[in-house]
Amino acid sequence: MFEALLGNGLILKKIIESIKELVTEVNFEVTSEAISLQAMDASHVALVVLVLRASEFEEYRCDRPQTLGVSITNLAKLLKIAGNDDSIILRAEDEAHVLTLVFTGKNNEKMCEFNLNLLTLDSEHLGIPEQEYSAEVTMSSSEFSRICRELTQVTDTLNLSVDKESVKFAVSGDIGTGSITMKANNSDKSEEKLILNVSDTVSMAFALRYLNLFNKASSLSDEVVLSLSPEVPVVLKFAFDLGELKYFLAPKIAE
Amino acid sequence: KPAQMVLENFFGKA
Repeated sequence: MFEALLGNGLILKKIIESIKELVTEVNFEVTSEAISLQAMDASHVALVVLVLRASEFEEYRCDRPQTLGVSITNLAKLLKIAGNDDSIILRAEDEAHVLTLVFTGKNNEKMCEFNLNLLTLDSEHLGIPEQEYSAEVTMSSSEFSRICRELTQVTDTLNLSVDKESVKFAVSGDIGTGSITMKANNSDKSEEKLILNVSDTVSMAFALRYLNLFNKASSLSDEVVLSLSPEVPVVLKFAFDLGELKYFLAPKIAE
Repeated sequence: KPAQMVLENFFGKA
């Protein structure tokens, strides 16, 4: 038996909204420690890694580790029915064929229960080595989201350069070229604050289309942490009370 | 123009 009660159901709605355009069918791994998933997008350019810690749920029970194959598209449809103030219970019997979702209103005035049919999915787990990154950028998630969105109007590729003092977002397209540079600072305003932890300068290119999809997670966390090393996928990390959502994106490399 | 890499260029199957 697996059962998890989440008092703040909105966070689960936001998580699924943040991944549904990247991955459509995924295996959730449930253990006594956590609910987790790792899934690539169809073109194998981006990877989603989600961990929700058991200890952060109001109630959590998992007698036996289990893999739950879920259609994210269909889960998103059901979660649309849950109110923003609702609590959500996730429940599955051992060797389950359905995932039961229960949405309960704040004053217990209304309860919705749905059984989502589970899928048997091939898992394509990637081994991601623990590694030290050359540069780490911590900044406002909404500011990063705005920069990516604005630069998408110029072209499809973002050139990201980080040195010890600043981070530069540069683009070059048919209409011209441009860049936005932000200096490391410890402003009280969360929008302006930028923390750099850089051992070596890095300059890399990434597809803005994917970064814009990742930035849907800015509703989960005020900050985003970008980890970069030359010629390896960048990591965007959004941390929140319940756990963390990380996105990996393969770089574009000059042939 | 730079080429888009895929994740398997960097990470092996677990």
